[in-house]
Amino acid sequence: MLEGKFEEASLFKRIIDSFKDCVQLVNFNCNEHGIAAQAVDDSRVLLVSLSIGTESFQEFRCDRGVTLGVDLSSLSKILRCGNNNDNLTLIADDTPDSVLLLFEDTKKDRISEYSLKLMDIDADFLDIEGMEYDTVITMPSAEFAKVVRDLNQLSDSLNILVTKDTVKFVAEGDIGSGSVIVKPHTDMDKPQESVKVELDKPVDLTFGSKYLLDIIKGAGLSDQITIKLSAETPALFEFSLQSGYLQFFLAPKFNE
Amino acid sequence: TPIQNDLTEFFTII
Repeated sequence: MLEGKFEEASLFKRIIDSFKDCVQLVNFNCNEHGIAAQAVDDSRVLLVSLSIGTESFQEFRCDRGVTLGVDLSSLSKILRCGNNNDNLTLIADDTPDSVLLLFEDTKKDRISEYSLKLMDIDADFLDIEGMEYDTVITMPSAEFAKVVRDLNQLSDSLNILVTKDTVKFVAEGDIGSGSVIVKPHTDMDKPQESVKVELDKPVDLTFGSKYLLDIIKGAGLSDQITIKLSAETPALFEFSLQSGYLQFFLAPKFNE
Repeated sequence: TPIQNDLTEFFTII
């Protein structure tokens, strides 16, 4: 049986909002370590990997592994019915055909209960373990989101070039071109504003802007984003949770 | 124009 209680429904809402627009059908695998999910978008270019550790819950128990096959658009409808600061408890039995969502308003003694029908989802599962990366960038997620939104206006591709001293984002399109250079720095007063670049090898990669626009929807989850890049391999964009993470793996574009 | 790759070119389907 699964019983996972979030102190605030807003956390689960924000997690689901971060990837519901790029994938629709998702198997949530629940066990004693928490809730995990992997899903690939229809074009097989973007992969979402989620882990919500038990520490992200106020209370968590899951004695036996349970898989919840969920249509995220249906789940979102139900999540909108709860208030952000309600307690939210997810409840499912060992062989569930539905999951119960219980919203409790701790101040007003209002309890709302919704049941979401589950689905059998037959999805590909990709082996994403063991990747090695040439460079790891950590920067403010809001700053990365702005760069992606700004340069998206110029081109449907975004080029990321990383050298020892700079991260350069470049877009070249029909109306013109644009670039943003971000340099590593440490902000002692606001560590979340710092930019850090670890580099084994310089990297020059190109990504589809529309997928990056999906990825930056995770910026509300974490002040910082970690970007891991390697020549000619998918990039990893990661938002940390208090316990767990939301990762996006994005296949690059290559020149012909 | 750069060509968009597919993730399955890099990751094995389990």
